[in-house]
Amino acid sequence: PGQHTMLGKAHEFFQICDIEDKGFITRRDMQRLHGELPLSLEELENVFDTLDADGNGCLTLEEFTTGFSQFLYGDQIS
Amino acid sequence: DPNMKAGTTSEGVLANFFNSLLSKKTGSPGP
Repeated sequence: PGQHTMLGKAHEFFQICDIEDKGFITRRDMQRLHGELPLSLEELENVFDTLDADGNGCLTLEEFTTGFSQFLYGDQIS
Repeated sequence: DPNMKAGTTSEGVLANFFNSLLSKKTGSPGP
C-alpha cells in the first residue's frame, strides 16, 4: 500500500536533485547539493556512486527510485 | 570483511542523504 507514496516521494526528491529538470541527475548536480544538505562533497559523491548502479554517470529516476526503495525497505528489491 | 564494511558505509551515507532530503522537505516552510 505504501509503494505509491514511496514513488511520489522518490520523484519529489529526484526533482530536488535534478535542478535543471533534465530528467537525470549528474555528479555535478549532486555536488550542487553541498550546502543545501548537511553532507560533505565526499558523502554526496558516495551517494551518487551508490545510486548510479550502472556507473554511466547519469542517475535516472528509475535508479534513484531503486536506491530509495533500498533505503526504505532494505535489500529486498533487486 | 572489507566488502561488508564498504556496503555498510554506503548504506549509512544513503540513509543520511535521504533523511536529509526528508527533513529538507518538511523542515523549512519557507518565507
